[in-house]
Amino acid sequence: ADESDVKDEL
Amino acid sequence: MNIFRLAGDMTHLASVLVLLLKIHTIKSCAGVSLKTQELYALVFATRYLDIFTDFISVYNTVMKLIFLGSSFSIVWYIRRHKIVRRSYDKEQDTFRHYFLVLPCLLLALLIHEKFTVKELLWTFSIYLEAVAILPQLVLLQRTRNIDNLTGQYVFLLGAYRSLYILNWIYRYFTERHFVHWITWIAGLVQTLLYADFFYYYFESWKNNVKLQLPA
Repeated sequence: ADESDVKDEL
Repeated sequence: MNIFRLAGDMTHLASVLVLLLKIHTIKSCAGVSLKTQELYALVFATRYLDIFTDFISVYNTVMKLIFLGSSFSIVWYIRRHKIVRRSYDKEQDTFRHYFLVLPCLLLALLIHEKFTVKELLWTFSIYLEAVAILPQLVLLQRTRNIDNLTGQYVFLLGAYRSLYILNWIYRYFTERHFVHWITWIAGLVQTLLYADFFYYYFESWKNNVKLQLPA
């Protein structure tokens, strides 16, 4: 998944 | 990771730990809505499915495990603990939370980013988190008096949501990163739900009177 796709927030 | 995001996560962590500590220490859940706690456990269960597939950071994984563990522990205490369960006010905590779960499920099926199981469940959890506090706010209004720990719990949750909005604004201007509009709108709606509570919380704090929500 490209960067914006990664759900890095909780 | 910016300061707003970290402060938001720490405030969110504090809200669940304060609640769990209260219930564990005084063996009472007076004023706490089991419905809201069950909804939060469902929010975490449907949002943190990626804990096994995508590794983002140790911090991310540890926080997800803490939120999952604490929310399910709180539900267990109120449902199963022989002393705590006696103080659960089931006559007052009557918000039919299925009326919140079903619309969120339908909305996730209608409005989502990708039509995959993981994405649908994640979107469902975003919608559900926005409304999960409602049974607790209704219970606070019904019982009218707010014992300070439950008030603190709602206050910390509202602060966590407000900090997340600042985090999104900060990321937009610094990283040109923008959260998906679904996250943005659901997060905004959720934070607005707290605005009303904040007003009465500060009023009572300013006038140093017991917090009374209007019926």
